[in-house]
Amino acid sequence: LIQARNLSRVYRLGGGDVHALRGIDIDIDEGEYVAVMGASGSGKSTFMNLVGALDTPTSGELTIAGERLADRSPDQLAAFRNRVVGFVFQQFNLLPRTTALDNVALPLLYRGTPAARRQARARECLEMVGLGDRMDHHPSQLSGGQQQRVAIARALANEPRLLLADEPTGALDSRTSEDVMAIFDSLNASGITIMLVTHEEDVGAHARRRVIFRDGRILEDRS
Amino acid sequence: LIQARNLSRVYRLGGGDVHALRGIDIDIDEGEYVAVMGASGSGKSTFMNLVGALDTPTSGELTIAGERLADRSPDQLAAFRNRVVGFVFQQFNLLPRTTALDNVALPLLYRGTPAARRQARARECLEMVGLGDRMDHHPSQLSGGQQQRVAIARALANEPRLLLADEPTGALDSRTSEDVMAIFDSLNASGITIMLVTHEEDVGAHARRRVIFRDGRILEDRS
Ligand SMILES: Nc1ncnc2c1ncn2[C@@H]1O[C@H](COP(=O)(O)OP(=O)(O)OP(=O)(O)O)[C@@H](O)[C@H]1O
Ligand SMILES: Nc1ncnc2c1ncn2[C@@H]1O[C@H](COP(=O)(O)OP(=O)(O)OP(=O)(O)O)[C@@H](O)[C@H]1O
Ligand SMILES: [Mg+2]
Ligand SMILES: [Mg+2]
Repeated sequence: LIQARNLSRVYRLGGGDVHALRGIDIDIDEGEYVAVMGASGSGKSTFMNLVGALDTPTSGELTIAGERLADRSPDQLAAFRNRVVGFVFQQFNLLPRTTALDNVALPLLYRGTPAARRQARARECLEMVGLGDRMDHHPSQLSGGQQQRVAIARALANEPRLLLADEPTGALDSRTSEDVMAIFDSLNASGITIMLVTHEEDVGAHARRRVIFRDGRILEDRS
Repeated sequence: LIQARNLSRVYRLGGGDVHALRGIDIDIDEGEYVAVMGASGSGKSTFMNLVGALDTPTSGELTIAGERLADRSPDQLAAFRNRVVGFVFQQFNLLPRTTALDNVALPLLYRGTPAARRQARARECLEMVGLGDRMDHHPSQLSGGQQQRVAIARALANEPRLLLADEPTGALDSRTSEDVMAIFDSLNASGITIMLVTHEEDVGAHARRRVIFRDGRILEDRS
């Protein structure tokens, strides 16, 4: 499903270049369950953003679900993302003046799902993460862990083929964390490919493969 | 140092009231090292915001360093915070168009510290958290864990008497997390009072007292 060859990403800044990814080679098959780990600043989110077509590499190749992403326009990438990917952002990226329900419904709105179906699916996803009683709250009216769960619900709304989750339990207590991992486990059991960044061993243990990043490279890749 | 009596906070929303804190009674002495834990949505951040004078209670009393906060104007509360408190926010709250260095220097600017001293102190705090080579980056040019460390450095800049940290290691790998906790441990050993919210047992173990929140109340308080 995912194939990266010599994938690199350099951020060019006034003060000097940051080599965030240095020649990544990796293959991830459909249905895999991968944990991405490594020190702060080692390139995990940069890698996730490339795989999720939210960013473009400086060099190297990336093919996802048969699409060579380098050949696509921004609009085509957005449509591809909407169809294939569910993304839980490390910083949630919720729309601030929008209710939890409408935040979760956004991917469905983008794909043209009718209103009644959108609302029903968004409600279902919020209930799955235990926020059935917070649907009309705005993000600033939610706790940190509740905002994270809205971000998770939104990633699931469109029934993605590939779920990319960047530290999805970072703001959650252990009990809520287990509930979320149980959802991810059952999604993977039903065939969805999951790649999640985590720095928690307990969370990483749910995956069947662990990829460890260090200084923009893959240090270790174990199944 | 901190005394709360029957402290309550109700958020009034169109759809109904949220009783985030329900009659909290707690005393925290100078020099204590307290871990605040509990499920997502149980009131931890709400409590921290009240203690840090960032929010006002709906009812009950809160006295910090001898100041009855209810008697103070917003300007007086801001001056009090700047003098006494260092706050690491759950969502970091960094200024987006400002470098890491200037973000960290902000509390010193507010208190009138001269420019040369401000820069030197901010640089020192950033080096303490391992970001000496990221000083001129803006928040969007930093990884999640790097942003969190800038927030930590900023909380330490003014040498606060009371350090309030809301999930300070949430975005950090275990190694970086240990480095940060070592800083907190040494600050506490030098007399600074620390209250930190965490959902990680390993982090909570550094504290000498654990307070567990549930549904807006204190369920357990153990030393
Ligand atoms: N501004 C607000 N308006 C309305 N409700 C709010 C607001 N802020 C928080 N809440 C609600 O108050 C309750 C307590 O929130 P709080 O942020 O204190 O929880 P928390 O213990 O810090 O949770 P977490 O571990 O997820 O960060 C939550 O149920 C939340 O939905
Ligand atoms: N927009 C940007 N401009 C410049 N440098 C950047 C930018 N985004 C990230 N970086 C740098 O690239 C490196 C990798 O960042 P990345 O966000 O991928 O790390 P990460 O492994 O996700 O870290 P964390 O665990 O802290 O979230 C970091 O050193 C960071 O400072
Ligand atoms: Mg990251
Ligand atoms: Mg919180």
